[in-house]
Amino acid sequence: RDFDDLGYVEKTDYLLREWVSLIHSPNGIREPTKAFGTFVQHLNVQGFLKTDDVITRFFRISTRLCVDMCCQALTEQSNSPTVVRTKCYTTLDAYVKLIALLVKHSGDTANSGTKINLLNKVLGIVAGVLLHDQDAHTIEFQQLPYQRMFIMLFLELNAPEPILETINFQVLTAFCHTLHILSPSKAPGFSYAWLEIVSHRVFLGRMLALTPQQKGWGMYSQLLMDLFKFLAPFLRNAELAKPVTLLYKGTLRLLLVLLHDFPEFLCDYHYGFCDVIPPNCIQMRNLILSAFPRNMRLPDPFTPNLKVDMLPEIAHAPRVLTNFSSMIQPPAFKKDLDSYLKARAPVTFLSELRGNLQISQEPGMAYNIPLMNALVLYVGTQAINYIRSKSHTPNMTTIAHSAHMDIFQNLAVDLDTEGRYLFLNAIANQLRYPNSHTHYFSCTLLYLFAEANSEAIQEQITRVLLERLIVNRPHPWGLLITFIELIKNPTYKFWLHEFVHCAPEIEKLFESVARSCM
Amino acid sequence: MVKDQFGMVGLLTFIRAAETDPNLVSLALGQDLTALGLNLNSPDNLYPTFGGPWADTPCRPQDIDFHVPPEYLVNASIREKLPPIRLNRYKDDLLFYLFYTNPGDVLQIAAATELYNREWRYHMEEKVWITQAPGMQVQEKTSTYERGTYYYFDPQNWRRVAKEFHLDYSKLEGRPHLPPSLVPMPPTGSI
Amino acid sequence: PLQKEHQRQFQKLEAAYYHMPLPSDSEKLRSYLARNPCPAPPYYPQV
Repeated sequence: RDFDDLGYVEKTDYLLREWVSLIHSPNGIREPTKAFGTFVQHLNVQGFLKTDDVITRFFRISTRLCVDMCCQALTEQSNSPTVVRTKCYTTLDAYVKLIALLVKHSGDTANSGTKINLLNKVLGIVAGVLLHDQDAHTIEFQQLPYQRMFIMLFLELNAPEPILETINFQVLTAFCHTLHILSPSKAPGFSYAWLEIVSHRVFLGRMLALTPQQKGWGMYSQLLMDLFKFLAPFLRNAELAKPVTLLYKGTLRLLLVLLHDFPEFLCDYHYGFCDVIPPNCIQMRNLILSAFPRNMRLPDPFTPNLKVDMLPEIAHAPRVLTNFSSMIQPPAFKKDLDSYLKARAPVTFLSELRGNLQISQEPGMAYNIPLMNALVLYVGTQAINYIRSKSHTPNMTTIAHSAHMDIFQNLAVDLDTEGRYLFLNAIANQLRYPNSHTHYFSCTLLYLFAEANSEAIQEQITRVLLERLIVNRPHPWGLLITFIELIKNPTYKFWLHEFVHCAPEIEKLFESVARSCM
Repeated sequence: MVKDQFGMVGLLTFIRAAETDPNLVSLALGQDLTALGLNLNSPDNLYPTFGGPWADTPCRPQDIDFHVPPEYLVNASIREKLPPIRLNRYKDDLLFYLFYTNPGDVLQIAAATELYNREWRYHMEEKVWITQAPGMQVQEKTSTYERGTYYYFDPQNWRRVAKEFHLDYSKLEGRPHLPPSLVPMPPTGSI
Repeated sequence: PLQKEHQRQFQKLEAAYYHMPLPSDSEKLRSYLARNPCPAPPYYPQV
């Protein structure tokens, strides 16, 4: 409909070209605000800023014109790639400059609402054009114009200027909201560009380092979850096609930077991430679980006679910024669970437990994994509180013979192999840096091994630990100390089990891991 | 033992399959994350120079923009008046600067070519530029090597250093070549 | 197996794989000494 009015489109096109020329002229570069002032007068005279609808239409058509110009340039073979891209950048950067100046100078200084509303409007328009474009031109869809618009606008609006500093958090929120709308699941054709934006050094700096009180962390974690959710179905298939491998590798690089620079961020949000990362993505999960606060010194897990029980850190609970307790659904189940934890009755609760966790008969989707994870962490944290309330500390004695351990032992025995694997994964996901959760769940895993009434349980515990250890580094501290304890402590008679010697490769693996542990 | 994919046999099967299928390795055994071009032992934060999810190296200094007052951006008004870039006009010092600060760029190769023209030779094993020290005679010379005192350029201390070398000619790079498909240097520009 | 929706997503991802972003796409326009990537010998400094 916008493009039905050819006269209007032509006028918009003419004005845009005029602006591009103006802002790239020597005077425009030196005094952009002056050039902007002149141009805005022009827009006003032409009626392009009269009403909200008119402004919206102007931006929609302008966005479309810029995108079309880029796409045409990119498909031309006559010029070199560098020349083509430079032509695209020139137009896109000018358009972005116009948007940035309009945002900066709209409304008055005291009221930032007008500015943010305009920004949200423009971001929404660009996102809308993108989604429409992606659906209309699957194979020919070009990420470049949209990527450039978003990242350059972000850089413009994060310039160190007083006007922009006062609205910075709202600017970040607006961008995160737009990136969430354009998450890879919604705009897969934009995925690589999306990851470029989310990984950009200025974006990372603003979201995770410069915004006070870590106010950007929650939004950034949501973007990472969007990425993991998109990758999950493809990674579950294990055999990765090249496009997926590339996106996965880019994700690993980003996670490495986060692990190095913002480990506390990974610590705080590890729970939500592990909920959406498929169980077979072991290295990626290990990366997240290996994070520990920078002010912490981890004792060497290979220290002979390391007394984990004596470490002061195990008295402290880690931050978990997901409300996992509310993820135990339905409410009736949560109520029954709390009742059982309080009274250790009725026994029927245990026999019905499996049913609450199973959701379908479809292979690979039989269990509610988020519910399993929430149940495990909830029961474990309740157990820690209960033990502390008795003025004890969690250890191999105090964790036993409780409603909490009833539940864990019941799950270990009653679930089928798939369910048990997922259950043990949920426990292993809490084996991180020294803290009360790591310690409790390490003891729990070892207790379940020692008290297992079948070798299958012991085999699966071993499988869950081993597969997390044989991948390339990093490895979480809690994982290492649990495995070392399992193979060193004669209580567990680890080396006497058949599954340790079931094949030469497995034997070699254990020997190799044991050698490096001891 | 557990007979399905959730026990040790399942793990073993996957590991065995990964031995022949490289696509499976990336998830089964993971990758060497130290080979992704990030200095994970750096005491400084990585994000300020992070080149992006598919960059093998961090950003070069010239790739990192900084906000400057618009008055500083004079290129548009003077670029037509600047002489074109001609490497043969510049001193060795600038050529070394271009060589060391533009890895993986046409400029690196162009600077290398000009250094070669000035009788510098790149030692492929020592990874330094070497030239004959003026006034110093070669002590020994055969068809495959020569020995004597030469200058090499030390990029850490940014100076020429005299040193005795046994120069095996096979270890010296020949004339550098720009791939013909690449765009030549822009005719105008400024530094 | 991949659901239909995921297969559709993969098709779009695969199409995007042939139009990968370049480093210069996220950088300010350099009017001089723009990036001009060129494969250099492995014995040259890489960083």
